[in-house]
Amino acid sequence: MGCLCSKNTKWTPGYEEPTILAAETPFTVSEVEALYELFKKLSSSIIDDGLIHKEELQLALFKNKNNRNLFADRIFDLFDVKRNGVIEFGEFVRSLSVFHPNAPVADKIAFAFRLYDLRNTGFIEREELKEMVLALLHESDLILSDDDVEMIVDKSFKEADTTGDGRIDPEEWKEFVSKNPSLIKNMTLPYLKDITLAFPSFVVSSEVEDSE
Amino acid sequence: ANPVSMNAFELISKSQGLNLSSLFEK
Repeated sequence: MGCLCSKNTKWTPGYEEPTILAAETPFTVSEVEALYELFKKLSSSIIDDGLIHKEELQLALFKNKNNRNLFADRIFDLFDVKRNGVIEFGEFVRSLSVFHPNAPVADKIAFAFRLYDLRNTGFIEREELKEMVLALLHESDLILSDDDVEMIVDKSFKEADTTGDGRIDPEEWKEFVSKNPSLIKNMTLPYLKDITLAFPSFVVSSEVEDSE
Repeated sequence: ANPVSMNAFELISKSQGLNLSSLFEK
C-alpha cells in the first residue's frame, strides 16, 4: 500500500485520508481521490489555501463570486459542519456523499429538510417558505404577484403541514416527500456515481487499491 | 405549467444555488 502522506500537495488543512472517507461514504477510494482533484480546483479559485470559501462556492455555482444567493448560502452552511467559515476536504466529501445516487433516501430527505429549515429551529415555518419563494423569484425571471406567492405558499404549506400546527416537522416532511419524490430530485447528482469515469481529467494515479 | 399551481418546494428546488451539478462543470 502506498503512503499518501508522502505527497506534499496533500498537506492541506482539513485533509483526510481517502481510505477513511471511502469507508464512511458510498465513494470508493479512487472516487475520493478524484473528488480531491475537484476540491483542489474549487479551493484555489480565489484564495489558494486548500479550503473552500463561500465566494469560491458561489463562483463555482454562478460563475460570479459576487452573486449572493440564499440557497448557495444554505448549502455552504450545511457543508461547513465545523462552522468555521470554510469547507474542508473531509466536510466536502461527507456532505457530497448525501448527493450520491447510492446514498440512503432518508439522508437526502433529512438534508433537504435542513436546507429549508432556514433558522435551524427543527421545523420549516411558513415565513421561511415564503422567504425562499421570494429568493427564488429574485434569482429567476419568474414574476409572481404578492397574492400568487401567498397562494403558492399557503397551498404547499397546508399540504405538508398535516397536523395543522403551523409548521412542518421532520416526520411531516418525510411523508410529504414520499408523496412528491420530485422534491428531492436535486439531492441526487448522477455525476457522483462514477466520478472517475465521468470526469477523466480528475483521474489521478491512485496510490491505494480500492477494497471492492 | 402555471406557476401558481406549482408546489413551493418544487419551485425552490429549481434554484441555481441548489444545483450542485454546476460544481462539476469545467
